[in-house]
Amino acid sequence: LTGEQILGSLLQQLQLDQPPVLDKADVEGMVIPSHVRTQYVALLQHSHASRSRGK
Amino acid sequence: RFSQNLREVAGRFLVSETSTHLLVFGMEQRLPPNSELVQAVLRLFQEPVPRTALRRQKRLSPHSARARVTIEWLRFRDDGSNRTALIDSRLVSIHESGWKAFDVTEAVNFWQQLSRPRQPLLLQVSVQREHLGPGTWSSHKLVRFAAQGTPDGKGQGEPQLELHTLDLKDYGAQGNCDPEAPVTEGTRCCRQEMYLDLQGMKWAENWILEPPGFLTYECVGSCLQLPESLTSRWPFLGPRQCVASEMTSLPMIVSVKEGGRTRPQVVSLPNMRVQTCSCASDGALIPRRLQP
Repeated sequence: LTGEQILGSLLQQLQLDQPPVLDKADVEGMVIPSHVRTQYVALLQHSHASRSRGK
Repeated sequence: RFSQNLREVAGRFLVSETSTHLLVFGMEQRLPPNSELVQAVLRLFQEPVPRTALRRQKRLSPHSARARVTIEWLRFRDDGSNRTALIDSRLVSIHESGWKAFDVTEAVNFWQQLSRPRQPLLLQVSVQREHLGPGTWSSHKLVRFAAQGTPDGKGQGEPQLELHTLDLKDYGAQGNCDPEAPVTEGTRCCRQEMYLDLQGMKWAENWILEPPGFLTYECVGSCLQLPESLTSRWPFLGPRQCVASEMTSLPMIVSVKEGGRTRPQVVSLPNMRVQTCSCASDGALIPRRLQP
């Protein structure tokens, strides 16, 4: 798995032609809301659980 | 029928005369643990047709001397309903007799996907007319396969299920690579761990919020190849290669700009991380997933 493959998959998923150019100021001080973090953690756990089942 | 504007439409009911047999194979402990099913072959003995019956068939239906034999996998579901999956279907001649082999690998693959305790392997064998419609004599009635418990009591010609397996102790992958040992040509197929640092990538700057990097894997090493005696038996199998057999998704949090505002969003990239590496033969059947 390479960075290029991740970039390609991300662009496809978000339906973008190229990666967005974001300034540091755009994300500085940005707080990730708890519901977004919860969703992310749930996906991580699901991914980990399916890996354990595979073993 | 009652309108002069409508032409009469005659419906014809075509009876599909089928003889069906259900074969039941107790499979538990038949497949060795840690083995790969290469091929499952169902052998049915087609009994010879008496000459008098053949003469009569030739007189009544000179152009129909074949029947369609269909093999289906039958599954009983928890709710009491049943489902069938087509495994093989072919024409056989009524003039032939002897062993007929059907590839039922897919049926055994399906059976392996059932949750335990597993029901026996059920194979439904149907013998049908070659063509449906008038003017075809019932040649299919002459196609008979020997059943279990033949009158002679010797069990000759009984249905047989042959299971050809490979021992994955020798022919499989070894799990995760030894991080201490360098990967060489002789390394047996394994999953190698590496770290992908997203923070060092220019395109990811200020875009990827989580994760900063992650463990990723790749399948490296080589696989033990089949001896010539087996490759000649299974010519459809190509070389065994070390490949990713199961993949998992990669979740991320990215920043998305909308209307001058930036907000975090979760995305999940499918099939990004290698879950397991396996030795697989090029050209081998990829098992269909069992539908619920």
